[in-house]
Amino acid sequence: SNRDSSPPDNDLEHLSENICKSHMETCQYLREELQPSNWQTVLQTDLDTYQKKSQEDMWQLCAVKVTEAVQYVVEFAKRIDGFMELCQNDQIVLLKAGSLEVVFVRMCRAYNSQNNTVFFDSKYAGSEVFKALGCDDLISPVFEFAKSLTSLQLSEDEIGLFSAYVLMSADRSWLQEKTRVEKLQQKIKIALQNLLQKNQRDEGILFHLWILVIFTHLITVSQVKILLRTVLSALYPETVHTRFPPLYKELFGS
Amino acid sequence: KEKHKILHRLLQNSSSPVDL
Repeated sequence: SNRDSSPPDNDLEHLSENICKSHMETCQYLREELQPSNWQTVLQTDLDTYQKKSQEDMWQLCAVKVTEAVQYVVEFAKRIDGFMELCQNDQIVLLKAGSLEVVFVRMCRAYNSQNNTVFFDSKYAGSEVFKALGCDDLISPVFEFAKSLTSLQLSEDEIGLFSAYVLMSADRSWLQEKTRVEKLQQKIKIALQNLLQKNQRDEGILFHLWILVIFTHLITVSQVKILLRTVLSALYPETVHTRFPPLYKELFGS
Repeated sequence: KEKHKILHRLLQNSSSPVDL
């Protein structure tokens, strides 16, 4: 809205290119690799195996998969111009608060809207696969989120910029240099707006994206609550201690 | 720092996704 305070177009173009390139370099799977036709959908026998797993075993499997995905998000963040210039406290705050949200955003690349399945453990899996976790109230919104985001049919560049915008949220608690994060997020927002405009997107898509930003926050709040209640609580301290990835504990512990 | 030592390490490493 205020052209005078906007960063120069060159800066924005450079940032946009940098973020899109970083996204492609760190997206874990290429879009072609994720084609549902390349992978099996979970069959009844597999489904039984997943559903018969103990809650602990299923949480452990998910913790490992989430941690793998988060490591790519950390790498994504590191390559975004400006992120490594933030103080280390803020880098950690942003990653702790936002890395899971970016994993959820990236999930739309691995979601098959034909049968409401998502790529998990080298197969396309429906929500029933996660039943043993014992938290349908978390799984349903995650699938709903993937469905909503997929329906926008975002390009890879749009997903990259949207992910960066979510990650650089200046409203996270405990940031020490909030203004620096705000400036970076604002630049990413303008870059995303420019890209959407260039791609001749309907103006409504921006509104839809903001709603989804809010939604990712809600999912994470729900995620953390459930994790605290079922996994990192006193229920399975031994499992968490010995079998959960250390990075997972750092990210979601407290 | 001790509380987030893995994150610190990841942030300091010049790792690439293939190393992950």
